[in-house]
Amino acid sequence: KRRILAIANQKGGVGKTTTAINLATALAAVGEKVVLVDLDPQGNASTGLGIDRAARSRHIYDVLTGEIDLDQAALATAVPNLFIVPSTTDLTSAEIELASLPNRNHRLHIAFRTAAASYQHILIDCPPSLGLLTLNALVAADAVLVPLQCEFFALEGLSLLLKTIEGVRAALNPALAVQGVVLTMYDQRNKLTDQVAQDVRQHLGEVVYDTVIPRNVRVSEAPSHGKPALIYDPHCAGTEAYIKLAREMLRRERQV
Amino acid sequence: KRRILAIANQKGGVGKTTTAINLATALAAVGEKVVLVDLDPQGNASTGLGIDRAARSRHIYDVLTGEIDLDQAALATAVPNLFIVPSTTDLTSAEIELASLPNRNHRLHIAFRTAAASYQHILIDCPPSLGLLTLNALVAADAVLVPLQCEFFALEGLSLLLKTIEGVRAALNPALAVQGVVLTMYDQRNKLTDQVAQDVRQHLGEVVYDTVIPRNVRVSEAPSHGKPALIYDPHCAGTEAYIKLAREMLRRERQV
Ligand SMILES: Nc1ncnc2c1ncn2[C@@H]1O[C@H](COP(=O)(O)OP(=O)(O)OP(=O)(O)O)[C@@H](O)[C@H]1O
Ligand SMILES: Nc1ncnc2c1ncn2[C@@H]1O[C@H](COP(=O)(O)OP(=O)(O)OP(=O)(O)O)[C@@H](O)[C@H]1O
Ligand SMILES: [Mg+2]
Ligand SMILES: [Mg+2]
Repeated sequence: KRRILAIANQKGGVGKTTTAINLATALAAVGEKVVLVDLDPQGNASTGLGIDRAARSRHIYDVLTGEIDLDQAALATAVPNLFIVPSTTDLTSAEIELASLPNRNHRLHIAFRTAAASYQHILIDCPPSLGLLTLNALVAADAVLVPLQCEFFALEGLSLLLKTIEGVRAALNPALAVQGVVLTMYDQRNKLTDQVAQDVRQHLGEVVYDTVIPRNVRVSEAPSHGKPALIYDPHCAGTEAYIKLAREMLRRERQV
Repeated sequence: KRRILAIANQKGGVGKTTTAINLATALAAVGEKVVLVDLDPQGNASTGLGIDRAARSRHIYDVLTGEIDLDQAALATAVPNLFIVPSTTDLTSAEIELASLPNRNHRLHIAFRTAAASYQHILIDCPPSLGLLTLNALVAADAVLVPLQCEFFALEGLSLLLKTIEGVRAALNPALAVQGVVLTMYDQRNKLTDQVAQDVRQHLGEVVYDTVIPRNVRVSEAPSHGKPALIYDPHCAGTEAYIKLAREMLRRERQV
């Protein structure tokens, strides 16, 4: 059965794109056929997987407006089994332009109904907001993975995000569930990190993945080479953590 | 003369709010009367200055829709000379709701025309996007201060941001200028940081402030106490850097 996972958090810079790229790569590495949908106008996921701006003539904006179908926009990446639907800055005005289209909350959901049948996993990298693009991802998804940086401002937004997911489940997508919260850029030398991590585990318990992604400079170097960390440095701490997260994620999916 | 400064960058988590709070506090500390406008639905600037969610019954959304005037929404903070117009999650739907109002790009500009006359500085903390809220800030502002984290993804978005500012200057606000780019969360142990910093200085030259904000855990601890770093830890490296930045900013304003 095909699984659609939205990687979302309205707080900026918490590791959504880094998690989307490396988790997608780790799933592809264990033989899953994966497509990563870049729903962020910044297009960082596309760049991080080595897709030149010039190669993005077909992109997610045209899929949302219904001009092309998802399979026409998907590109192969340097990673076997991993495909990407790239994004461009055209997506910046999508919030306003989609607002006047019919089924504005369901555009991505409709696109997945008629395409992407051969993928076992679809991951969606969301922008740092709770606007129409992220809403489309939540309506289309089976589950949400929430990257959370262990910092105060990031913690502040978590309850709003969980409330929004609950709202989407109640009104638009009854199947939607929070698959888990993953702690990112974890630095055990920093006592604030520890405090926030304990706080989150206390409030959310099992929802928080056992796997923690450490702060690891190799992870932040990889995108400048257009490669996921798993390829740029297969033995670094960040790569090992994302491989472990992919395993834990697959285990959680089997339990559903 | 009153100066309006937008603190903007569509890349998430680069230090916009942290810069807005601490720069506003440093300006207030040297006797400037300052108001910080929180234009981000996350409301981090309001929280970082100790404004309870319950105290935000008047907020920036009501100012943008024209229901109340800016002066009615401004609250005193614990910092002498520093006021804030708070934000709430009501602002999340503003992108869609403002889109259908007349003068949708000028709502904030119009609000400043009839209010906030007694302030010497107005700082606007922008959300991580180039949508209608950030556009309103760019139309209303005299200048833009761009916080930039020295990481690859943050660098990728810089040219789009500068192009957008140029577009607003040409079409909507001829007075708009980039006051400067400030390097944030600078960690000299990390060679990627150095490379990105050199890259940016090479391309932008004088536009980059001399002052660099170091990564400093005391800065990220301060908001959990509802205080700016300048009050939470007046002698830490982060506080000293923001005081230096305020001085450099005032020098640049005098040269205009
Ligand atoms: N585990 C890690 N170790 C070190 N750096 C990291 C790690 N994860 C992410 N980063 C870096 O932190 C920054 C923010 O991460 P990323 O861009 O993935 O976050 P995001 O949530 O997608 O941001 P946005 O909200 O702008 O979409 C990037 O420069 C990235 O390279
Ligand atoms: N100089 C610094 N040293 C250490 N931590 C910092 C520094 N500046 C910011 N931070 C931390 O980094 C995180 C991101 O900063 P901040 O929230 O100010 O960025 P932002 O650009 O406003 O994010 P968003 O895009 O979500 O609005 C926060 O948790 C903040 O506390
Ligand atoms: Mg991202
Ligand atoms: Mg912010």
